[in-house]
Amino acid sequence: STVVLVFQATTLKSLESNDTLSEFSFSIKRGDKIRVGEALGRWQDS
Amino acid sequence: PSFVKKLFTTSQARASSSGGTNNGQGNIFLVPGATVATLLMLGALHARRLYDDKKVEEAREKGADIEFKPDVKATFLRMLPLRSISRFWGFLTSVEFPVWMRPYVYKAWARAFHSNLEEAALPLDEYASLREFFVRTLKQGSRPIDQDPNCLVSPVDGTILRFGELKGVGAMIEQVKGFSYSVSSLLGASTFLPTIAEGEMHEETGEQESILTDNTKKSWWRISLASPKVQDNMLARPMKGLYYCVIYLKPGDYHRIHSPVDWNVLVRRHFSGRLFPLNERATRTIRNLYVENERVVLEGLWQEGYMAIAAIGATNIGSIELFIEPEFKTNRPRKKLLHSEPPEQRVYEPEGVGMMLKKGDEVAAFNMG
Repeated sequence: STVVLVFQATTLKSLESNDTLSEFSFSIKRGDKIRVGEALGRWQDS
Repeated sequence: PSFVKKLFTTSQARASSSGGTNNGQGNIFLVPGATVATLLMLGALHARRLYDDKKVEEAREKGADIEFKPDVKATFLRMLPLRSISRFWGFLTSVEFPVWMRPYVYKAWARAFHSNLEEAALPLDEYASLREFFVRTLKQGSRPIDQDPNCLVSPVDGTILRFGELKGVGAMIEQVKGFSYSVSSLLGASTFLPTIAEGEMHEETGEQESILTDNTKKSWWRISLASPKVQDNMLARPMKGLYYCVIYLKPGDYHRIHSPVDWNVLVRRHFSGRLFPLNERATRTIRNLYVENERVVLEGLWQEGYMAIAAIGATNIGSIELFIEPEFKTNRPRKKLLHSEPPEQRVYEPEGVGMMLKKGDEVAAFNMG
């Protein structure tokens, strides 16, 4: 069985350089084993 | 060996009863020969499969992407009544074991699929059947929830297959290299998934409303109030990114789904599809695997915006149980032959608020068959 999670999260876009400064970032790698309750990703307080 | 020995003895007995003629001697090796040849063939096929899987595993460890390669087995699987097979498997695994036998069966299962029996909430002899054992709860504290308020936690135990950001119109998730499926096909055409056009940005203003369909407009203002405020920093403006994560659960993993964040579940959608296996081999040989399989999608909103969890069933793990809707059942006999029926949808009351779930709450479970 498989679970797919789709979610929205805030990112920041710099008006000067047009670069995306992502606030949300994943804290996992492909192939990682993960358990319930462990962090998938974090975001900064804005 | 005892089976082969027995066959050999039987053949010898037949040969001696026929008087030990040359014809009789010709028959002596006929049955054992065929059996041995079949066993050798099966052994060779199994060895080849193990070798192929090992090569794929090694390639993946080296960072190589596994490519999509449809094969004959995938075509053959489409012809099998997998839903009926799944329900039969569920029936078999519901058979109760005698109490003395239970620990042996579950220990054997744990050895085969690397489960940690020490985490089981109950003593092994209290699980009446394999089906009951499979969906076991865990001892309190076995899965501590990350208390960082700025983190999104894993809803399941499993292996991370894919993750990333969805971009552009008609966002796609890669199944394996060379084949992708669309997110709206996975979640349903009536999804209120925010679609972001490439290069387009959405500020924390009324513009947000334009990216949502009419059925969510009522509830969106609540989230706008809860969302982070626009930063004072004039050099940056906030926009919403759309992210995804695909997690595969092996047969030995804990099979309950928990809430990844605090959120409001607004809609449940049920797609009564096929029940292909979901193992790694299937992902690289069966097209649209996740979009064709039976699945339950929970959609809602959290402090950052949209949130959806899609629980996808497989042949062995065919049914999905929802703790927030106990009367709901999946993997039922089909009434129609078509696989492209529209999904059955339920909007949770009160409309626009739905059911509130806290981070770490139990949401659903995968059952055998």
